[in-house]
Amino acid sequence: SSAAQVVHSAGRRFIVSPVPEARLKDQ
Amino acid sequence: AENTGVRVELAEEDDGKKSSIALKLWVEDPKKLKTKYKDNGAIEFTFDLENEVPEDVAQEMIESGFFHESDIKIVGKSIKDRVALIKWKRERTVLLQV
Repeated sequence: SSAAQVVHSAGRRFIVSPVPEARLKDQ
Repeated sequence: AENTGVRVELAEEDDGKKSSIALKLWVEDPKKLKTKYKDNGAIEFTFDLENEVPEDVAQEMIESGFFHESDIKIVGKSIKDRVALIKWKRERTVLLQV
C-alpha cells in the first residue's frame, strides 16, 4: 500500500493515501 | 457549503452515535490555495465532534507540513463546513426520530 502515516506532536494521526480517481472526477 | 477547493468527506459511515469520526481531506482545486500544494494525496484523520475545534486540526496539518500557514483559513473553513453539516444531519435525524 502507498498509504503513509504522519503523527503530529499533539498525538493526532494523519494517514495519507492517494485520492480516489472517481472522487476527482466527481466535481 | 462554499467551494474552498479543499474537499472534506466522511471516511466512514456516520452511525450518529460516536463523537469521534473519521474524515478525509484532499485538495480538489489547488488554484484556490494561496500557496502551492505539495500533492500529498488525501489526508485521513479522526475528529471529535464534541470536543475538538476544526481550526486546531488545520493548525496541526500545517505544523505537520501538509499546508503552508497562509492556507490555514481555507483548510479550517473546509473542515468546519463539513463538521457543521455532519452535526446538522445528526440533529435532523434525532428530530425525525422524535
